[in-house]
Order: sequence, then structure tokens, then C-alpha cells
Amino acid sequence: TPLSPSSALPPYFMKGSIIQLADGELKRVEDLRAEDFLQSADLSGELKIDSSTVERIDSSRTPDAVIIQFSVGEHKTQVCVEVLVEYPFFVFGQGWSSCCPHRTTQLLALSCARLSVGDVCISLTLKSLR
Amino acid sequence: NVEPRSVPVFPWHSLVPFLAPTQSD
Repeated sequence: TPLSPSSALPPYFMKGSIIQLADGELKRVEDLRAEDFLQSADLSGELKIDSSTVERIDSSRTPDAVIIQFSVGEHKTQVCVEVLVEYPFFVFGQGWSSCCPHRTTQLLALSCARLSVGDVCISLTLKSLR
Repeated sequence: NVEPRSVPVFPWHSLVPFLAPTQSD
């Protein structure tokens, strides 16, 4: 069962939002790079970056939403999420990407590429607790 | 007098979705 989308995007995706990396450095959301996420996860100790490949993008019964199926990590765990079409994901080698980049840019001023099947997104998992 | 407005700072991990359940070994 996909997770339900919230009705609004969180404020930190707005262009110009200040993001604090794990080493304390501050960056604007639009300036983040894949390395920032990888290094921050390394420093955090309890979080691990996984590669999540987009397997399917389907329309949803919820207006302005899509259901995205990901294959996550080395175990290829299948995960479905329902998000608004403008919700941005960070894609390796491409940066911020959404199913409707025009709408993302309109609403958030965040420059976006189109999210497509085969794209590899950054996602998080908790490291196993001992 | 204009009060200075504090700029919100968001932690990096709020931008990344948790997509996978924790694997139990």
C-alpha cells in the first residue's frame, strides 16, 4: 500500500532554503550535490544512503499525485510511494528531479529535471541496530 | 524597529525519503 501524499510540499524544497549538512556546513537546497548526502550519511553513523531505482510511475486516484515504485538497495526491496507530481527526488548524476518539473519550478522555484523510469534516486535507510 | 527574522535551517536528512524498511539480519 503506498504512503499517502501530504497536501503540500515541505518548506525545505523551496529554492534558497538553508540546509545543514552533518559536518555543520550550510548550503542552499539548489546547491546540494550527491557527495553532500553521501558524506553526511557517513558522518551520521546511523543512516545509510541507498540507491533507489525508479521502476514504475503510475497515475494515482488522488488528483495531482503519482504512485512511484522503487527498487531499493542491494536487496532490491520493492517500495511504492504516492507523492504529488511536483515532489522532488535527488537523482545521482542529475540532481533534483520530479514527475512534473514545470510545476516544481512554478511552486518552489527549484530547478528540476524530469524523473523517469530507470533513474537512480538517493534514499535513506537506518543502519541495523545491534 | 524591525525585528530580525531568523532564517530556518533544515537538517540534510529531511530532504531524503526513507524508502526501505530496516533489514533485520
